[in-house]
Amino acid sequence: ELTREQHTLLNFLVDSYNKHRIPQDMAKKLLQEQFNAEENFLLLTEMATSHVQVLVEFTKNIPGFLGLDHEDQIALLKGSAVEAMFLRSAQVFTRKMPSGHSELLEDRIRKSGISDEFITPMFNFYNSIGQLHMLQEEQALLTAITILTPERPYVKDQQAVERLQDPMLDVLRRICALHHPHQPQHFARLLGRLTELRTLNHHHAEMLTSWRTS
Amino acid sequence: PANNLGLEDIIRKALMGNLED
Repeated sequence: ELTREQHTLLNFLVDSYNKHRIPQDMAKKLLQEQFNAEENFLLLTEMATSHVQVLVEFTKNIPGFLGLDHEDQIALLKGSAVEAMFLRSAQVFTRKMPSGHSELLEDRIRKSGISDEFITPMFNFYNSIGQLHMLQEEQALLTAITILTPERPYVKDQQAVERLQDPMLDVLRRICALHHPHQPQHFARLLGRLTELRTLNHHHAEMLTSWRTS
Repeated sequence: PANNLGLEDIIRKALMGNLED
C-alpha cells in the first residue's frame, strides 16, 4: 500500500508528466508532412530542443529539486536529458497509435541520416520498453528516478540527490507490487531498462558526432 | 534559433525561466 504522502507525490508527478509534453502541432508535423533528409534533421533537432524544455519544466516540479545546488541541478539535467528523451519517445511506440503512424515515424527516423549502427539499439530499446506495458505512474516515476541519478558527472552533493531519489524508488517498488502482484521481477526489470538507457546515452554521443559529420 | 543552442544552454535558459517567474 502507498501512504497518503506517497499517493500525493505520485499524483503530482503523473499530472506534471502529462502536462509537460512536446507541443502537439510539432508532433503532428512529424506524422503529416513529407520532408527531405535535411528537413528531417531540422525537425528532429527542433523536437529534441522541445523535449529538453519540457523535461526541465517537469523536473522543476519534482519535490525538492529546486532546493538542490544550482550547478548540481544543471549537472543532473545535462546527464539525464538524453535518457529521459528516449524514455519519453519509447511511449510513442508503446501506446496504440492509429494504424501506420509508428511505421511512418520509424521510417522518418531511419531516413534522417543516422547510421543503422545507432538506430538498431534505439528500436531494440523501444521494443524492450514496449514489452513492459508500463503504466503512466511507472513512466513518470522512472523518468524522475533517471533524472535524480546521484552518480552523474559533476554532481557535487550526491547525498542530497540520493535523498530525493530514494522515496521515488520506494514508491515505484510499491506500485510494481500493487499492479503486478504475480510478476515479482517487474520492479527489477524496470530498473534494468535504466541500465539499457545508459548504454543508449553513450551511443547517442557517438551518434551525434557521426550525424554532424554527415 | 533554439536549434543552435547546446544542451547546457537550453537547460540553463529553461531553468532561468523559473527564476524570472
